[in-house]
Amino acid sequence: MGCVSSKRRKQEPGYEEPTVLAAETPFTVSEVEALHELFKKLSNAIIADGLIHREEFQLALFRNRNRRNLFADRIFDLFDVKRNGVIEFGEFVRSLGVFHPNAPVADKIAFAFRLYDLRQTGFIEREELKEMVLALLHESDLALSEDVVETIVDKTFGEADTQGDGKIDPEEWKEFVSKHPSLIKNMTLPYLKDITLAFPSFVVRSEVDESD
Amino acid sequence: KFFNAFEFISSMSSGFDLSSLFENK
Repeated sequence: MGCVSSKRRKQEPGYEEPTVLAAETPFTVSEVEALHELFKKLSNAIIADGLIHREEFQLALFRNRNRRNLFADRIFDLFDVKRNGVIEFGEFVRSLGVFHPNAPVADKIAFAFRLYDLRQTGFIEREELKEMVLALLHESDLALSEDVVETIVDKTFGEADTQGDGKIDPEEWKEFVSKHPSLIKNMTLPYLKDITLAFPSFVVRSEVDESD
Repeated sequence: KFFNAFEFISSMSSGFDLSSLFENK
């Protein structure tokens, strides 16, 4: 049984062996197998091709395949390491590894930086921060005047941009996060510690040992 | 209290909260 299933899995595009992924991430082999159960559900929700398309990602996050969101888009883009428009299983596991409670804090800080570096210039620029604040206001239906938004962005930049060159570099970001650790709170998903409990169906169907 | 734009974004954006990936699956 394990052999047949293992062959089938290997035919999935982007499938990588759980032992390899476990060695490169904070996950155990069992947890990677459980993540594969989740991945199968997400990646076959709209198009049954074993790859997570942007609409499937949106559907999983918002229960709505058409709901675009700046931050969800950025996270999708960061997960899509190959930049081919889909998230493969290996990309999914490696990216989620950063969100594991045991992942290095430095990795979480770096991931958050890349998330905010909208135009991927290597810096978080003032205009990017303003764009994100405006996107959030739009998302939340909160109304703030242009002046208030400018003040919020200025104050934040005033503290984070210690060199005063109009952009936040990775070192400044690291320093800023150390003063405001809540900034990376969303970079930890407690669910990942209990992933095998969330997907218990895997436990009775595990085949790592037998196929090896 | 200092109004931190990044805290505002990270605490309020639904697109930033990946926990929904694990819920109701």
